[in-house]
Amino acid sequence: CKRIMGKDEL
Amino acid sequence: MNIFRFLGDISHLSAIIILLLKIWKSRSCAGISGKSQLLFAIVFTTRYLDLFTNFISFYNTSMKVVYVASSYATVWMIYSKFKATYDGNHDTFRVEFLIVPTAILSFLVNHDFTPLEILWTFSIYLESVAILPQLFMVSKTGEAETITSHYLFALGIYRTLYLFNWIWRYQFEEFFDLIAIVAGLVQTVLYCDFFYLYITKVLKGKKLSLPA
Repeated sequence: CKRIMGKDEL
Repeated sequence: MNIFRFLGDISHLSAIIILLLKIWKSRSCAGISGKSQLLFAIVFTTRYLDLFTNFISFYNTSMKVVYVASSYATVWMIYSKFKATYDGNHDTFRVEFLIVPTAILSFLVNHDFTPLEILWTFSIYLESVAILPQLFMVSKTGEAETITSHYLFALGIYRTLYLFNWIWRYQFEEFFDLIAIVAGLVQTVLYCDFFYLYITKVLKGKKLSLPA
């Protein structure tokens, strides 16, 4: 699974 | 950026501003749990350490800075500026019961065993339960001011909107993060009882009060 948070979400 | 995420961010920002203004204008933090606000300050601090390591967008950076700064301002108002109005006698939730288990869990279940990643994971877990001292305080006193109810509603609906955002992103971008999703679900479930009271009472012009 790919990370989404910590990268572009708050 | 989809509509759910944008509305989620706006609702989160609104919650923070509503609380700041409520305390500042009334010169009182009565009915507000300092412990929950302290936990939110820890959540933002540990999550947004990536402000120093990578840049995403002007929007992202400015929102993070505003969230961190306002959480510290809120804590300062409760524990220093308007300390005399802080209702510590009713703010009795034991925060170590939230901090210790979420800290342990973030060491055990994370995406990557690195300091920044573990702190990020800890912030996600802690955020999901950080409102409990506030909800505990409301249930203990049996009531909440209407403005406090609006604050809680905006804060609760923000993560609910993020759930829709994650469904969207899974559907169209094939991205997902199980840690964030499970914690977001837990966080939303904790607000369900409050959402029900908010819709059935506060939106009909009544004050939020619990049956004895």
